[in-house]
Amino acid sequence: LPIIPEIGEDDIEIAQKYLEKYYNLKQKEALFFRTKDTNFTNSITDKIQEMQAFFGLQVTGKLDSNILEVMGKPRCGMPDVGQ
Amino acid sequence: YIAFPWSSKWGKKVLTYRILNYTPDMDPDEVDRAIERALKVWSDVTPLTFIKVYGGDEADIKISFASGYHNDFYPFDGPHGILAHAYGPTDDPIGGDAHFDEDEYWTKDLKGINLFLVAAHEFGHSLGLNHSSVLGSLMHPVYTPTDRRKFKLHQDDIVRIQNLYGVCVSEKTTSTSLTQAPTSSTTTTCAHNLKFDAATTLRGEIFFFKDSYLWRKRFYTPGIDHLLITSFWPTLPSGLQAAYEVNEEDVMLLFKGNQYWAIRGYDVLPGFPKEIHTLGFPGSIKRIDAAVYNRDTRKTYFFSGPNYWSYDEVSKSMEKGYPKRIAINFPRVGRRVDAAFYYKGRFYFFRGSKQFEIDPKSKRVINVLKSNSWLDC
Repeated sequence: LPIIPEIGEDDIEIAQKYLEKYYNLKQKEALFFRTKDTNFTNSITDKIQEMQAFFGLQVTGKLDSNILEVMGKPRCGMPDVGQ
Repeated sequence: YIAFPWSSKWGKKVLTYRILNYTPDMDPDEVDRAIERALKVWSDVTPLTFIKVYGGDEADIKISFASGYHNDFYPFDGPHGILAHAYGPTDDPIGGDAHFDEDEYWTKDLKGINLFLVAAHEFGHSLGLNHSSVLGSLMHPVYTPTDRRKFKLHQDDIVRIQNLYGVCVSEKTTSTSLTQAPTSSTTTTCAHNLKFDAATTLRGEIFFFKDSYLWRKRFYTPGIDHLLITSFWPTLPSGLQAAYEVNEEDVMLLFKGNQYWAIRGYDVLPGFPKEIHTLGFPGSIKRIDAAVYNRDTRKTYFFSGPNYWSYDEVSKSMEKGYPKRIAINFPRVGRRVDAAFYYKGRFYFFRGSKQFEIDPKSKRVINVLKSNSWLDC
């Protein structure tokens, strides 16, 4: 329901783990996530876009409240894309 | 084959399953029934048959409850987050197995995590399906609480499982009911003839209801969400007919038939649903078509058939002198209203595929728009 979450380092860590687990993001690529730099590498932006497309969100390639909201929902532990 | 490169499908039509252990959250009988029903979801639309085995017998699908690390390199993560996982068909002993996170609170209803819904999803993996991006499908990865009695397998799931195993001989007789819900899809958002069941503001956003779904219009982020109503309020019925928000009380009222629910956030307030006659409607009124709260006057208009009533939200009583005719007091709107909301000093009434922007004081139509003008069409 309506809230305006701020995107902090915790959110970035959650996003990193989520994309590793469900979208086959390689840990090497994910190191960029550990800084608060939002200019992610192309591969990370691709993964964010892939997830946004999968969930029918607006495809921006950026972490925003919509994608973080989806990441916070209970779900199945199987990946959404292939390894 | 994307999610399970090692698997495709079982090479047989009769599969065995075995429940290795039981969650303490539910009676064993309840677990048995939830598992049986979850497997039946798939056997109803395919030629597959599932047979339960006991004791030391090997089984194609082994079902277990476990916490944290549980010997498969994919540990669970405590309450919420990951609920369960399952392995696709393979000759490996783990193939087909379904593991459920014991740190969840498993229930037969929607008080906790509904075992039937999660098991039905996991058994889709056990049979070889990967995740679906189709909203409302069983194989969508996010848990969507749904009353089991209202559960119907989505057409997307049916098509995909039948691509693997074929059609059940008796499927023609069952598929009609199985494919009817959910009845709305994202493709209808910009349909020229889109009609809403109900509409309301909610905490600064606008919600439009139709069948099992709602559209959520936000203003601080772009895009429109299209969601199952049950993803927010699992116990509410589909086909809601009227809605409004009393901003000062942070309460949303939702109507269907002669009942209404008061909602705050995710919660249905205690004591609801109540009968609409407790609001002061005559016994002849069986449903409300639309409702709109004017926060400037603190009055709510209720529309039913060709008439409307005015309800004082301060005194919690129906005003005298009503009902009045919609067509007479709101010229150009017509003889009925399907949905309505109040936003920034204007009423927005919906009838069919039309939307009327109205000045609340003069009750005059200022603008006529398409019904879906709020949905980025």
